[in-house]
Amino acid sequence: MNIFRLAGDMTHLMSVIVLLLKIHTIKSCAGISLKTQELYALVFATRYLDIFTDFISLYNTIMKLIFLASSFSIVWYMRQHKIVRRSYDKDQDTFRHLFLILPCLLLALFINEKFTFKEVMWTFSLFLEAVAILPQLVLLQRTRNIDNLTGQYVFLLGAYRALYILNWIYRYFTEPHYVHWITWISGLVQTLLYADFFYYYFNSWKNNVKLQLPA
Amino acid sequence: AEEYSVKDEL
Repeated sequence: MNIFRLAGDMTHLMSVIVLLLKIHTIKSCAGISLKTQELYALVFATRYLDIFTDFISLYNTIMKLIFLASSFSIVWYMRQHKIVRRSYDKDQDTFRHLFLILPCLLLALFINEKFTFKEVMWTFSLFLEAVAILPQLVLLQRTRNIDNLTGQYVFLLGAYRALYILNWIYRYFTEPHYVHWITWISGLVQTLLYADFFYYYFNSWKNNVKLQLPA
Repeated sequence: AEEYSVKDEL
């Protein structure tokens, strides 16, 4: 465990906490894409298949449980909760996530480190996580108004993967034969997808103006 | 143990 990875995990944890707090306290999910939340639930479900078979550390298991519980409860809140689901604008959140799931699944079948079910699922979850934010970014562009909790959520989500890249660089130089191109490339693609959001987020923060994404 | 190196990440 290194500081970059711990900071990355904490940032990731913060992003789901911010989102859960927003939905739980103001009982609203306005501006949040259910598609992205469902994709994240799928990412964790396919990433953590080994949660009960391979014990790595208490920290690892607890964090996995937290991410699984939070992502599924956010989806539950947005789909079932009688008050929250009223604030979900489904006619704006129209990104068909099958267009993301199928290519990631096909890619994982061809590009993986070992052709086993668990390994393909794990690789699928990496590719899917890289693009899972797209429905959310599309929704932000459409609705154009970003309340600061949603802005913080997306920012923290992008920051966590950027910290993970630093972690991979650190581990590459400190651990022998630590080479994982699949992880690194999908993590880089994921972070680049946030790049334009970061640009507008920092500008709005610097000029102290409300965050607006160009149409 | 090598395969664990990335699998130990979240």
